[in-house]
Amino acid sequence: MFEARLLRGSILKKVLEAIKDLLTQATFDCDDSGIQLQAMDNSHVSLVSLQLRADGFDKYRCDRNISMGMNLNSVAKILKCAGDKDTVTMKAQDNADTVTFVFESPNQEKVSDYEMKLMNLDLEHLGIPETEYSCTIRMPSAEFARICRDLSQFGDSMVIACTKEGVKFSATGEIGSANIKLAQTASVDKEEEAVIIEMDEPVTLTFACQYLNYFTKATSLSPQVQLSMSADVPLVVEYRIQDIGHIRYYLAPKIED
Amino acid sequence: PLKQTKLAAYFTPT
Repeated sequence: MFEARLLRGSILKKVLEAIKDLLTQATFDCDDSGIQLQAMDNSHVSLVSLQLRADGFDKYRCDRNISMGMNLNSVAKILKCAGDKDTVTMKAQDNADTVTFVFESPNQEKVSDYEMKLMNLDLEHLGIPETEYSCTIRMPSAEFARICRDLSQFGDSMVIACTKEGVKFSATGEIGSANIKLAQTASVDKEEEAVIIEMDEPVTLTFACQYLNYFTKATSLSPQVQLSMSADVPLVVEYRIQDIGHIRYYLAPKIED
Repeated sequence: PLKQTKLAAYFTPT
């Protein structure tokens, strides 16, 4: 039997909001280390990699490895029925064809359960090579969401140029051109508000704004976001989920034809 | 013009 119980149920609500617009369906791979999900969007241009460690749950039991194929729109609808302060439990019998979500209100006076059919998905799994990135940028996640939203009004591509001075986000289109430069924060007194750049080599890459705006749906999961870049490899946009794991988005770059 | 690449060009299916 599989059972995962989380007092901070809002984390699962936010995780589904962060992936349901990019992916239509995905497999939750559960083993005794926790829950992993890896899936590409339909155009195979971006990939979501979610990890929720077993030790981040208030109760976690996984007698046998189980892979649960789910329609993410359905899961999002079910999780919308959970209160922000509810405890959320996901459970399934071994080789079951349904999964049950149980929501308990903080005062235990209201308990809801939703049972959903599982899907047989044989989605291809991609091997993501461990990479030493030339540039990593840690910045406030709300700042990154704002930049993606503002620049996507100017063009459907965004250029991210990272140098030792800082990072520049640019877009051009019919209206004109826009550039946003962020300098490395000098005195890091509040880590969460700092822009911290580690650069081995300068990197400039171009990405489609629409995917970046899908990624920023994860903003509520973490006050910070980390961008990792190297020449001619996919961008990594990572949101750490406190005490339990992370959600990582990979995006293939756009290149001169 | 810019061409959007695909992830399969960078990650190998396992």
